[in-house]
Amino acid sequence: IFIQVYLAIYFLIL
Amino acid sequence: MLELRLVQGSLLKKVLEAIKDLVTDANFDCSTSGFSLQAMDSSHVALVALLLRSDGFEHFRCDRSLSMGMNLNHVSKLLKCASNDDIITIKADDDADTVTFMFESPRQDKIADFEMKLMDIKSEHLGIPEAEYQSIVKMPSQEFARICKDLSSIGDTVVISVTKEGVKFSTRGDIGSANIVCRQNSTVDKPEEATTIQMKEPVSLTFALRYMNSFTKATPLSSSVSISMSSDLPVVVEYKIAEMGYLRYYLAPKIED
Repeated sequence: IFIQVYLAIYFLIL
Repeated sequence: MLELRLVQGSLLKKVLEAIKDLVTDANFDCSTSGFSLQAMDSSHVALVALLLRSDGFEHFRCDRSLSMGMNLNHVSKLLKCASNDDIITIKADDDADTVTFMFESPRQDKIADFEMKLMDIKSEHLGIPEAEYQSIVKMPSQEFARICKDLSSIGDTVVISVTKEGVKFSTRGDIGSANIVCRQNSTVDKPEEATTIQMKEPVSLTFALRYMNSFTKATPLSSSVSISMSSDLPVVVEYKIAEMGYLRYYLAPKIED
């Protein structure tokens, strides 16, 4: 089973 | 005062077609460096980043930085009123709550202007660090679109694996599985038909095909696409916009539970 990762895990929210 | 005159108006039409299905509302940012947009899709999994540099416009006036919130479906509807060979001018006053799109026929015998209300959009702006990618694949954009479309008739996810042998796109679903391998062919006559692989380390990542297919709406913007991957980063799918900038899509991978 694959889980979708959110972008915010990688990038800083400014 | 903002006034941007784009001789190749069809570029803007193509940009809107490439992003309107992924993002509903977005802020277009204008500064002396150019016209840009950064927006995430509603599920916060994909991000689109557009840059049209100021020197790519025939006339570029932006007295002070401006952020203009627009509904992309509405912009797309307006731009459908422009012919492919029309010159498009975008105009706005500082602190205005409207933007005007002006379309001029190449012979200057038809001029249309459309005023659209701006929206107040609070969007999360993401800081994207510069990164060195483990593998960068450059391939014909139509080939990439074809692969994504073909694989989505079999599965929902694609595994993209880069090795020095080539790039492999794999999927599996209820009816079976599929693998498509593209090898380097940089000896072809036309550079836009080449597939090149810059690999520092092999990398393999899994992505939702639904998003990849959405990114391929940018195919008319560029004859080639580059796919940059690292095991600890979102993939970057980039379409260069000739002489002007780029349209980049970032997509977070799927990971095994």
